[in-house]
Amino acid sequence: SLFERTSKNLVKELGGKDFRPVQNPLSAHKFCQLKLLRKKRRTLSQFWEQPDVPVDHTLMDILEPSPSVPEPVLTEKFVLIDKTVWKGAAEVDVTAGLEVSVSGKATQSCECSLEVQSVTISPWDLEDLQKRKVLDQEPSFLKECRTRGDNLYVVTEAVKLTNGTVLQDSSSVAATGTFSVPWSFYAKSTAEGSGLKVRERTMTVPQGTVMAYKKKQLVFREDGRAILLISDDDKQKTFPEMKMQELRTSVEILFISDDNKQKAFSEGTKRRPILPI
Amino acid sequence: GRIQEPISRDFKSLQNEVSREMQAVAELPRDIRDALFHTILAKLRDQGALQDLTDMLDGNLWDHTGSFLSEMREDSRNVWLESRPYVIYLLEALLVLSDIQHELLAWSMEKRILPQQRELVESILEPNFRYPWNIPFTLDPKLLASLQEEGLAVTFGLLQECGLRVAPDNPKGTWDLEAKKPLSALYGSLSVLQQLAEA
Repeated sequence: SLFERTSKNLVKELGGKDFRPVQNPLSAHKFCQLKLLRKKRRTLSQFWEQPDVPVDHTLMDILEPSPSVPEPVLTEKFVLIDKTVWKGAAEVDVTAGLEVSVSGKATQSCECSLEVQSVTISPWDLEDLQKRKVLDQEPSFLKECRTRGDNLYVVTEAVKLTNGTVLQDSSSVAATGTFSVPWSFYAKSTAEGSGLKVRERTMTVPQGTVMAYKKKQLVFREDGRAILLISDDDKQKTFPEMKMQELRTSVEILFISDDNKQKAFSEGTKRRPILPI
Repeated sequence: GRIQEPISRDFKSLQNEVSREMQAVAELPRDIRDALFHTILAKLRDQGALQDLTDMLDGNLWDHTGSFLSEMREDSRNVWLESRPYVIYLLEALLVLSDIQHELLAWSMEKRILPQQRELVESILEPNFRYPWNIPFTLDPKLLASLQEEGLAVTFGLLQECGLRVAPDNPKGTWDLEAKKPLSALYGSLSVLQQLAEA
């Protein structure tokens, strides 16, 4: 879409691979600073990855109340003027068994002027947030994320439009030559007779729309209360699985006499008698 | 000039992965395939409903939510749950795509042009899958000819939304590495939906 293409271009200009483009203007407000996102940790295909899904809650919603409120840090405004003209194929010539003979120029252009500003969080506030405790009573959305084994992320930086902006793109085909083709699309171009077909799209995006964001993964520490914000490398799990040590103390482990197994489990394990099955 | 990716990531592997899913779906009873097809078609135009369905199937949440599954007869529900992995595979692929693509896919499902679209997507992916930069390609006129006017526009809409530089007026396009994942997801979606549609 026009919006997605613009936000992707903006991310390229921002240069940081940590920035992610927002894909849909209607859900852009869900990627504001400190909003929570979830993402499936395991997917059934190795050829695509799941998008970040906003959960309609902020980080503050899962932390115990505190008098200190993180102050947003605003960067300087900057303007990006993007005028892209793409000449897909200067000359289009196709000859196939379907009597196709097309010759012409195809041009696509995209033009916009964006004034954006980044809203981020100071390192001190970030550190402070990591010391905060998670609410004793786990909100239902957290339980569901835990059940599914999702990972959670928090938006730490959002790039917003400081003005309402009109996005625009157009594509045109200047065609010459004959079109003795069975495909109605090409035939339609000739039928129009002008030899030039232009399509224009414009979209007005309101001030404050988030175009791109940075996120950090949320990891619950072992005591289940404090949180830790780390990088977005996706290598950790938000909800840590129970460690073997915890399993040993919380579950009665009965094991059949096997030297290797005994060795593996004996250290730090309370030995229990083997009961008959 | 090709990406040195693990063998498991070449186009053949994608084809194998998708074929496995198609095979599994083909083995489902006809009425279940039909029900799945229509359920997904009904939810395609609502991104939230699609996400909810995935979450429900993915997180074993059907028994304590007022979902359509919890209200189903037990035998029907069991069949749904048995087909869960294949449905989740399809839903995961669909969720990679945009709202606009969901609309276009729903239209394509109604018009029964999924096989032609799948073949076209395959013809783009197969030769370009390993290239990491922008390279030009030409679409096979025979594959384009198999789609009618509106079908062609819808199919090009699907491709453009993946990030490919193509236009219905022009059989030439440009491959873009950024389009690879969404295009693969589109290929997976079209393949499994096509299999369901055959019911």
